[in-house]
Formats: sequence, structure tokens, C-alpha cells
Amino acid sequence: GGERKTMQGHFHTFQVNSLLPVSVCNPSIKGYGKKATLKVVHKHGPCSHLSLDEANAPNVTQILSEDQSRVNIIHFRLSSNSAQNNILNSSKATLPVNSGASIGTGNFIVTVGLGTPKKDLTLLFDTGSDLTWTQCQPCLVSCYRQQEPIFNPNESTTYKNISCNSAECTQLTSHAGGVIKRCSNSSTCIYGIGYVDQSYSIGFFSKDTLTLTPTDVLPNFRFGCGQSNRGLFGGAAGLLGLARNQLSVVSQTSSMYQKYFSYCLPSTSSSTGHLTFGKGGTSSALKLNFTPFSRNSKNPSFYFVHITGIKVGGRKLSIAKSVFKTTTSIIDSGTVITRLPPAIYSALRVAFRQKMTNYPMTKGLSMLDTCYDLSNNKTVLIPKIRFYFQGNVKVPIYPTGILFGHSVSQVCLAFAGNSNASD
Amino acid sequence: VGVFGNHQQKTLEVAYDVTGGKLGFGIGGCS
Repeated sequence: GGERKTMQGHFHTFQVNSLLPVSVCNPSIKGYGKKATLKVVHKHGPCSHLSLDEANAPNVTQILSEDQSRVNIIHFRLSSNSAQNNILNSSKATLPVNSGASIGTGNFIVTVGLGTPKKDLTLLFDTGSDLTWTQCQPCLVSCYRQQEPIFNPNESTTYKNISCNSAECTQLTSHAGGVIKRCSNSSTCIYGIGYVDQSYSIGFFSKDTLTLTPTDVLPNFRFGCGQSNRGLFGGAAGLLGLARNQLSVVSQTSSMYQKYFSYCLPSTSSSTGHLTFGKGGTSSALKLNFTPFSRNSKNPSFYFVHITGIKVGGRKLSIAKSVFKTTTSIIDSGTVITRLPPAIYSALRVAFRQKMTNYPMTKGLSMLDTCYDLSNNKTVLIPKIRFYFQGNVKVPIYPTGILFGHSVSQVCLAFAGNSNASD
Repeated sequence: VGVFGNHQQKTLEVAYDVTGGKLGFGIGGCS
């Protein structure tokens, strides 16, 4: 009995139908009231005012396909400069295509104010991008469909274009999250940021007032005012860049928040989370365990961390320490599924499958290859998964973070391997 | 290079202390 009790401690008892989408929003975060706190919601969930009708909402296969595109671009940006140059040199494509930039689709959105008087814009929030951009009138070339009115610089008394010969224009570098710059003569500084699936935003590099909350207002915030935009952004007006480099919101608000921000992503698409700028936004009852950021001078935008181990069902994966030692990882709010080097993922998969032999397996879902048909179960026991980061920081994965699925007949282990150990 | 994605970050309080060079995880920070 004791042994059984111990075993139970290494499993989650999981209600299968808790994986299914819910159509009613159940706000769970009220914010802590002291600092600049924005509400975070899933862009396709019932708490989002951008929520698409059922016919136009992406299915899980599309979401996973977009996620793979994003990870491919992350690996491209992390690849050697020579590899990137070869690709860039071999391309005759125009500005955004093959730029190696990553905007990603992301899943979570926040609403901020831009201009004077401020216009509310709902943006994808992305710790893997530096530049914040939004679609701008008059959409000289094109704009995709967005839910809110497109930002019109002519209606803002504080809007300014940045000129080509200014120091600010030089901040648009490939190190700034893959953004590229074009200048003709000494006119307006032009930015471009793109995706290899040919989603992109190109436009004027500009300044205007950014309003995070009624009391947290940043004048002369530098952002991209998109005049040529294409892509699948789920009706969002653009993207909020939270990466490390000097263009990001984090850097531009450093005097206000000392480059400190935190967020909590909701456990389901029908609940809400928060994005908070500045220390003191976290409840004092909550203990934070810190792991150091790793350094990578070639890719200063990303937040690198070091995973040192993984436990499944209470047991550490038996992998040579050298495998973890040679693995670097980034933490990214825009990637959905955690990717691991093949050797680590393989060990994780074996351990998970060994603990799930009571449930029938079924076909895979996109890059997810460990899937179960749980249609005959109301509750299931799934092994707990815990990640260890440098500094002995233990991070248990919540049950809905362990599984991914859209129907009880196909519920999958929500981790994937990189296709190549050198990715 | 691995990627720690948002599906696994759910319900965690994730704090970026960029100046301090560290990333914080808090358990149960969303409730």
C-alpha cells in the first residue's frame, strides 16, 4: 500500500474533458494593482475579442504547423552567420523573404494604447522578437484584416517618422530580432520583418506615445508602422516585442521598470493571465526560483537558459550528463510546443510511454508522435514531468502542459524532438 | 538548441530579470 501511495505521488489524476475547449470566458487574473499589469488572453479563446468564428479558427494541425515554422526560423537565426549568408546570397527575393527574421504567430495577446489620443491595439506578445509593430493607415501597399481600426498616424498629435540619417535608424540591425533596414537617400527609415512562410510587415520606423496603463505612459516609443503587411495574425493589430535587444519594449522602458517583467499564461484558453512590467508586480506570497540567463553574443535577442535534467513519473531520465551540458535552450512565449534535442526527447518519450501502458495509443498529430485514445476514460493517471534548470531550479509542468489535444480520442504528449541534434 | 514553449509555461509565474541576468519561475502564480 505504501509503495502504491508513493507511486500515486508521481502521477496527476487528470479529467480528460478538461482538455476540451470551453466557450465561456472565466477570468482568473485580476492583477496585483501596483504595477503596469496587462491582461493576457489566448487569441483564439472565448476571452479574446479577436476570437474568430468557428469556421475560420485554425485547427490544431494548423496551429502545430505554424509552430513548426516558427521553430525552423528560430533555428535559422541561431545557425552560423555563414549559413545565413549563404541563404541570403542565394536569394533574389525582396525585402522580407528569407530575411531570417522571426515574427512568429504566438498565441497570447495583450492590449496597449498607441498615439495621442491613444488608440487601443491588441498585439501578440512575443519574447522572441525585439521590434514592436502595428499595421498603419493608409496601408500604402496592403494590410491584412484586423479586428480593431487600423492605427492612423495622421490622427495622433505625437507621431513622428524616424529619418534615415538618425542614430535611431541604426538600431534596426539583424541582431534586433532579425529586423532589416532599408534607406533610400536620407528619407524615412524603413523597417522590414518577415517570416519564411512569407508573412511580413514592412513600413516606416516611427515614434509615438505608448500607453501601457493610464499611469504608465512612454513618450517617443520606437515601433514599426506597417504599410505592407501580410500574414496570419489571427486578427491582431501587430506584435509586442519583449526580447532582449535595445528596440524591445523591455529596453525602451528600462528607466521605468529596470528591465524586469513577468507573466503568467492561463492554463486554458478560457481563462486569463497577466503581463506585468516592473518588480513588485508579483504576489509577495509567491516564491520565485531563479536560473541564470546564458550568454550568447551572436544572438543577443533570445533569452537563453540551461536545462540540466528532466524527471518523468519521479525518475530522472537516464541520459549522459554531457548531453544536457551541450544543450542550450531558449524560453519563448511565441513557441507552443517545447522542443528538445533528439536524444533527450527520445528518453522522455520512452519514459512517458512506459507509464502510460494502460491507455491505447493512436496515430500522431503533426510533430507529436505519442498520442492516446482516451475516449473510454473520464479520468486518467499521467506521470508528472518536472524540468530542472541551472541552479537546481525545479519546474513542474502543469497537467495541461503535459498533454495537447483537441478531442479525447487523440491526446498527445506535448513535447517534440528537434529533427537534428545540431539544430 | 531546445525551446521551452508556452504550452509548458502555463500557470507558472515567469519573471525576466534582464538586468540581473536571471529568469524566475514561481509555482501557482496564476491563481
